[in-house]
Amino acid sequence: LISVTNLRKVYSSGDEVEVVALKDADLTIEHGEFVAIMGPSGSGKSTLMHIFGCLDQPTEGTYLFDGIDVGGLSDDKLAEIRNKKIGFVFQQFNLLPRTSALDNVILPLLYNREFIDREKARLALDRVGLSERYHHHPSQLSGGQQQRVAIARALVTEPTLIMADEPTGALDTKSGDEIMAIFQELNEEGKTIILVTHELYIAEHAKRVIFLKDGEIVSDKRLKNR
Amino acid sequence: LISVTNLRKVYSSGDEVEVVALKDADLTIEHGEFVAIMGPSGSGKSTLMHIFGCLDQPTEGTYLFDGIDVGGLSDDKLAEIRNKKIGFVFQQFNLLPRTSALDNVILPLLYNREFIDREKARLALDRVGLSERYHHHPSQLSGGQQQRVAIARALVTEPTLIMADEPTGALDTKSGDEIMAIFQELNEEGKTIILVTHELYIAEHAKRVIFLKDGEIVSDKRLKNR
Ligand SMILES: Nc1ncnc2c1ncn2[C@@H]1O[C@H](COP(=O)(O)OP(=O)(O)OP(=O)(O)O)[C@@H](O)[C@H]1O
Ligand SMILES: Nc1ncnc2c1ncn2[C@@H]1O[C@H](COP(=O)(O)OP(=O)(O)OP(=O)(O)O)[C@@H](O)[C@H]1O
Ligand SMILES: [Mg+2]
Ligand SMILES: [Mg+2]
Repeated sequence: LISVTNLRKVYSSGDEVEVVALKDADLTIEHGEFVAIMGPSGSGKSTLMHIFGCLDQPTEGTYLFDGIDVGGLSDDKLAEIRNKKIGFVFQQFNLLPRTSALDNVILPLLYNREFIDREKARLALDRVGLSERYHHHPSQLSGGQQQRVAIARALVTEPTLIMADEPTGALDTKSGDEIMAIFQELNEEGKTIILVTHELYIAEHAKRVIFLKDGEIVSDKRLKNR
Repeated sequence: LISVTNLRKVYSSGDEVEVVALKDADLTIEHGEFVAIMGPSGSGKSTLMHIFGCLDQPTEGTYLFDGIDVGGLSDDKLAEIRNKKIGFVFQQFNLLPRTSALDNVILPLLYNREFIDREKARLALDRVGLSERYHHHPSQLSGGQQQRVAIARALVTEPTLIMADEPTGALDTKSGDEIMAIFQELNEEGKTIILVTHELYIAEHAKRVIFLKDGEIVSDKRLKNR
């Protein structure tokens, strides 16, 4: 599903010193895999996730998504892939501030011009334990509740690839376990899951763990017994 | 330093069902303590922290801060207490988006009309490992780097009370340990530290752990050997 070769990402902000966020990444992820990405703060995890999720383009190197060279695509075509195939949980949630939890979750259905199924959105919120918070705006939700709205939004279109950047970062252990149980169910149904986490007990729910350090992949291991 | 009695916080949003975020909390925290607050998502931790940090007022009950009844104070007086005595690390960081890391950290010094010590701000950023990111804006920083700017900002005025809402939530284990080492140093210097965390190994750096559940304190224990 995902194949990157010689992937390099450099951020340059005007006259500022450049930041090489990804140096030379080679990586393949097959359909149906369950991968955890770990590594120090600033090591390039979110950068890699944004490229995988077709939200950003590499500076150099190749990214084949489902066999298609993403580097050559127009913004419209990238948006189409994102909306149809990928569900993305952002590290900072990126919820619309003046919008209820329910409408935040409905949004991806709008983009897909699918029949806007309010019932589907409600069920997605129920699944993450927010059946009593449909009409709250983000500022009326706790940190962990906002994170769960972001998760529900990523799942409502039933995407084949789910990318989650620290999806349990704001959650207590029990809520975190409930979210991981959802991801494991989806993986058993054949969905591909890629998540970033800094907690080893969360990474252990995955079948493969990749470590990043200073923009490079330093380790890539299958987990035993999974 | 902190004494709350019969503390109750109810959020009512117009015609929406009310949310009782805190039911009836009684709690005392002495100068120089190191307290960790834990509990499920939505259990009232951030609400309690905002009241302690003089950022919000309870619906009922009494809050004595350093012997003063906070309920009776004007907004100006509350702001004065906050700026002079309290350093607050927010769960969502609350950084100014169009502002460099350095200027975000300098801000509390401005509010205090202290001599704006750029060197002090730089040292605060160095202490959290961001000496190479002074001029980056939040969107040019990783999640964990933004969190560390928020921590540096809370520490730059050398407050006597440090309140940190999930200060290691976005940090890998090593960066999290470095931050906890800073908090432990400050506590050994006599500062009072209150932090919210959902990770037990972080809570174990504190000397006392309080558990919240559904807006109530369900457990309050000294940690052995600390
Ligand atoms: N402005 C508001 N209006 C209505 N309800 C609110 C508001 N702010 C918070 N709440 C509700 O109050 C409850 C407690 O929120 P709080 O932010 O204190 O939880 P928390 O323990 O910090 O959770 P987390 O671990 O997820 O950060 C939650 O159920 C939340 O939905
Ligand atoms: N727009 C940008 N301009 C300049 N530098 C950037 C930009 N975005 C990110 N960076 C830098 O690129 C590096 C990698 O960032 P990234 O967000 O991928 O890290 P991360 O591994 O997700 O970290 P964390 O665990 O803290 O979330 C960081 O050092 C960061 O400062
Ligand atoms: Mg990140
Ligand atoms: Mg909170």
